[in-house]
Amino acid sequence: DADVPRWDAFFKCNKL
Amino acid sequence: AAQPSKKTVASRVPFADLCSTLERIQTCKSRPEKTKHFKDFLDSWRKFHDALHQKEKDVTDSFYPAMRLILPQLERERMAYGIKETMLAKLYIELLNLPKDGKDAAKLLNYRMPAGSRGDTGDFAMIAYFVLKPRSPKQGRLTIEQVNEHLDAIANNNAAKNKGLLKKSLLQLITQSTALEQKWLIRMIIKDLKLGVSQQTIFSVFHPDAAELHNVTTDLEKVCRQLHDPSVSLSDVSIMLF
Repeated sequence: DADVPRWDAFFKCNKL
Repeated sequence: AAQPSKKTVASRVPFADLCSTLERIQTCKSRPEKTKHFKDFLDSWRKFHDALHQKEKDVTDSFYPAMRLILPQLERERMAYGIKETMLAKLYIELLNLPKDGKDAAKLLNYRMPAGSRGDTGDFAMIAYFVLKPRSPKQGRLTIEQVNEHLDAIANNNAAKNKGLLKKSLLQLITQSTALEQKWLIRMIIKDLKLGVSQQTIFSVFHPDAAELHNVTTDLEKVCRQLHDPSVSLSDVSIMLF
């Protein structure tokens, strides 16, 4: 999974 | 031969991120702000999708696993859950060991009664949220794909009229979720998200032709797959079809 993209690189979710 | 790894976006997106997006959509006032929050989530999903599937052909993955949770009233694939507020109230009272004649149990069972100043009369999910908040895990760990799998299990157990397994699959879902996630899960199960945004608006942000293709097909998965790329127009798709 090393080169599999990560979701948190695409979506910044500032905690509520 | 080893099965190709079925990489899906939904198996890598935390359900918590969808819930925080829904929370922002619901709490902000103006329509442009509401649609912006939805568009931010959708754009991130599409970019991640392109990166995850960049070398693949005939990709069937799409935004559908999330869209079916955002528009639960359009669900056609999964059967009914057979769960209403009263059943959820009784399940929570049992699960949380709430005293039957206690305040919190009464709040859940009498959720339609006007009480408190929060203006949550009749909003079972909101009332449950405040009861659950001190008693739920602080960190959820389910992905959108896992939430859909649990909802499939609930619907299948309901169809099989297996109340025991239905309760068990519902417990597996809620015990791994935060109070905020459970608030949105309840709304998805009851099929009323109270977002303050119409289905048409959600469709128009997703793709200009989405509402029309859904009207023709009433198939949410087909809409999400065929119009996954916002630059593809319905006429292109129909040419491909025929």
